[in-house]
Amino acid sequence: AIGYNYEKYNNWDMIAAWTASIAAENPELVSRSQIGTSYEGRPMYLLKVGKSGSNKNAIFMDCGFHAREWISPAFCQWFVKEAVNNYGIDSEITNLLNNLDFYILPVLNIDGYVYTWTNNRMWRKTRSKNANSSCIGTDPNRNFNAGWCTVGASNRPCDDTYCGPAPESEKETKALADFIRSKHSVIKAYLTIHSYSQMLLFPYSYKNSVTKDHTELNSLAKAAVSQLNSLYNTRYTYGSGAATIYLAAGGSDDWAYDLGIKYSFTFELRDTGRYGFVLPESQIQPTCQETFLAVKYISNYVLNNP
Amino acid sequence: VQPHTFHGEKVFRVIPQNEEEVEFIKSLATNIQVDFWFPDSVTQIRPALQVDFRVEFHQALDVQSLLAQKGMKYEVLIDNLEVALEREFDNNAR
Repeated sequence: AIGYNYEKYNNWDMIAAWTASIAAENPELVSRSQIGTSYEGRPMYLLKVGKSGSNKNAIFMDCGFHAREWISPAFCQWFVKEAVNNYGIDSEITNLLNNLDFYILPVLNIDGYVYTWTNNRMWRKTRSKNANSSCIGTDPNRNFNAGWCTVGASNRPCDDTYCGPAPESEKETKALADFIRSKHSVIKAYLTIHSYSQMLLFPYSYKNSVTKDHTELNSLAKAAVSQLNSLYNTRYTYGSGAATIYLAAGGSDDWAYDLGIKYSFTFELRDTGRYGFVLPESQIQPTCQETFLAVKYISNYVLNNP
Repeated sequence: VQPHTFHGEKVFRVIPQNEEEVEFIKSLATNIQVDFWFPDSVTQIRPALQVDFRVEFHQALDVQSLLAQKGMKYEVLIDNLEVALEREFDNNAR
């Protein structure tokens, strides 16, 4: 990973090779596993970041749900790099990695991400074939069993927010859900990284009612956003998905929360539309630096409030 | 399959002020190939929520004149998407 450029967008081959090298170069802190394969057969690599130890709680963070949101995978790569490089140097990071494990899924929708590099930069969904339709793909963030396909999603395969033929119909979403289910006694927080619009959202999105933990999640989001804002004065809004933007069923954050993972958040990274999905590489560093502060804050809170 | 290029494609922003303007955007989306950037889909549009959407080159002028006829204020966020995509890779370390 030495020489790997975290301040540019990397294609899937680069990211896949990076997962191997970052693990090989940091055996004390990073291990790589595979939680499944994508529809087109690509390996879904997962990195476990943390000092080996028993009975540790964990935080799960995924990137790359929507293929065109390139800043999202860039953040997951940045996060691993920062964590590894600051272990033993920054006391906060060292304490976090000694006491928590971070499961990092650099790209969930690998086939879609590859497609944005090779065919259509504006592609969003997975690349699975739909029965009885020539239209391709399902929206992975409408495919979870959380109010599935009831609101803010479409049951038409040609639509960008197609919820799929069934919950977890996609190999990618089922692999993620299976892994989290298998570890859900230790996973205390779920973070999913998207773009754009500069928001920090928490459940629910599939209904207007608030969760039983709304007050706590709202104050945690407020504090995390304040941390993020402190670096470059980037303004984020925060709140429950339904109230902050719109109703949208089948999201992974709602599903994780209903599974029992209380600290469940969706980050919508930079920007607010000036570039949208075409965020220049020159903004990767500031975006990742500020987001890292927010994730670090949430992680500390989770560590102290399991 | 040839990679899709985005020459002359534009990204617009409108903020519908009322249900009538929401319906206008929805009807636009039924007649023109619209790629919604925000919100994710036409069903989530509501008054006062910004709507960002991409249209292809051959329909961009139609969209602008339809919005003007409707008297809806709009902003062109990205005037030529292909140019923006080329500028995306601005980290000279490449």
